[in-house]
Amino acid sequence: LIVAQNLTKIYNTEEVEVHALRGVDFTIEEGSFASFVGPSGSGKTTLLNLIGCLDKPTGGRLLVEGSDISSLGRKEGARFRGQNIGYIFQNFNLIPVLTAFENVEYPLVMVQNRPVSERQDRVAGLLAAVGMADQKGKFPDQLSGGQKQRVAIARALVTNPKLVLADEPTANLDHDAAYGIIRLMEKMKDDLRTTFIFSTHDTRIIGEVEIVYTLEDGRLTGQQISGGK
Amino acid sequence: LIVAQNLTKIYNTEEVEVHALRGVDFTIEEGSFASFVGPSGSGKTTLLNLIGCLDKPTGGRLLVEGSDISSLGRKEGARFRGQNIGYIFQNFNLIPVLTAFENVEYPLVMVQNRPVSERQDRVAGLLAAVGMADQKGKFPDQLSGGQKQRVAIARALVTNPKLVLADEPTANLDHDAAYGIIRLMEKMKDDLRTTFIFSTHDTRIIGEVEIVYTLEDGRLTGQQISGGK
Ligand SMILES: Nc1ncnc2c1ncn2[C@@H]1O[C@H](COP(=O)(O)OP(=O)(O)OP(=O)(O)O)[C@@H](O)[C@H]1O
Ligand SMILES: Nc1ncnc2c1ncn2[C@@H]1O[C@H](COP(=O)(O)OP(=O)(O)OP(=O)(O)O)[C@@H](O)[C@H]1O
Ligand SMILES: [Mg+2]
Ligand SMILES: [Mg+2]
Repeated sequence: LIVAQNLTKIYNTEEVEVHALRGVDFTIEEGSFASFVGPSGSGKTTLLNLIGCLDKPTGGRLLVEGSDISSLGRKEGARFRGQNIGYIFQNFNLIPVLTAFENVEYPLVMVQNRPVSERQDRVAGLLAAVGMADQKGKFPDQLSGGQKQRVAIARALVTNPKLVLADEPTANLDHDAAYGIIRLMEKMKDDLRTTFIFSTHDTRIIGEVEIVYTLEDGRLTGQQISGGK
Repeated sequence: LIVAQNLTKIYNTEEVEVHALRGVDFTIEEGSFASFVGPSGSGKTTLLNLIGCLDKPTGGRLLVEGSDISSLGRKEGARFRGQNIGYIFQNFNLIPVLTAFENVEYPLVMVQNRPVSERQDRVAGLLAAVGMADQKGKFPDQLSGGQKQRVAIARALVTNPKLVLADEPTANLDHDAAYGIIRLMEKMKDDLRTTFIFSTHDTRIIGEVEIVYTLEDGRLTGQQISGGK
């Protein structure tokens, strides 16, 4: 369960004060398949960064899985994220010195400390599920844009997190690869009650989610239940 | 005019030899509005890198504007690109220590050596045309994904190049921003006979181009004249 109350975020830079989120309120139930949509610059990534404990709100409250994450320190936030959340970054954020395989394996090593044999099977399975099995030995700078994006998706799903935050996860993917990812995520939602929250412009995702929240200039201006799966 | 004859590209890494392009042939007329499409990993970015003199072919010939660019050295290639081509990178490739304004102004300073007053008007005009006028003083890490993409687009168009290579230019843009960019580009094609070559999965672009080339696994498998503008 995720509850936002009067959530605000102001970026202070020397030149300007940016009100990226201006008092946002919503509740997202466990096992939801939901998406935030809205114009470029409307605050979608900012909101996902707050829910993902990657940044602190300026005001308001944010409850995730019962914890008030708006009050967590940096270290506690990182631990909470590692144990509960899978994050797919808009710019992928892969570790350049690790191969595709090692990037996907990383959360299993760092967070969950699983034995090697279990890790190898899980990583290989997920790379195959996103169509990247034969690219596992490559480094990020040897991969295409959509290949990097799929490695980032596999990495976020590998720990079977309760909550997945996916920022434009299909922006660089063709039709078949995009629907392959959406089906993979829907299966996790159906089998494991994983909650998925997307930020996207992609109508292929918007057509498959149950609820669409519209952000405009840092405000929630609409909420629509749709016919998705 | 762009002519490719039996164009091949092989990436050699320690682990593996990747045949990214396997003998591609095509002719693109001046003033075209054309797009390469195809699955993630099919060779679209690789092909745009060759046409844009950012990389050398492994075999075959590539003629751009009458020059055999497959035989140009690194420096000559960079000069040719600076004078004839505007390139919109799939990962934007903005200079982190320059503001949005300075990033767009950069090609006018480095390549065309225009007087300051002329530069300022041109940069301001293009930033406004992509909806980024009020973000001009920000650095790339203070911009959203789609805002960075629009700065990268403005930078590629600012020198009025003969040829624009656009790699997934609308991947992070909402409906209105995406069509704003497409209209801006169509106007340049109509007014200045600028040639536009896209690499994309975005049906919003595919629906507006005149000709679609399909790449699959490094081969050109289809060419379709469509009803675009
Ligand atoms: N520097 C490199 N070293 C090795 N292999 C590479 C390198 N760059 C690209 N490749 C490989 O070449 C193939 C084509 O890559 P390319 O980036 O051209 O694909 P693409 O069609 O642009 O894909 P996408 O739609 O995902 O952006 C891919 O399999 C990729 O892994
Ligand atoms: N570090 C920062 N410093 C200052 N302003 C910022 C920073 N990060 C984001 N912003 C601004 O906050 C606003 C919201 O940005 P955000 O990245 O959340 O938008 P978005 O909805 O994800 O956009 P897009 O669809 O283009 O990715 C934008 O105007 C952006 O310029
Ligand atoms: Mg964003
Ligand atoms: Mg590409």
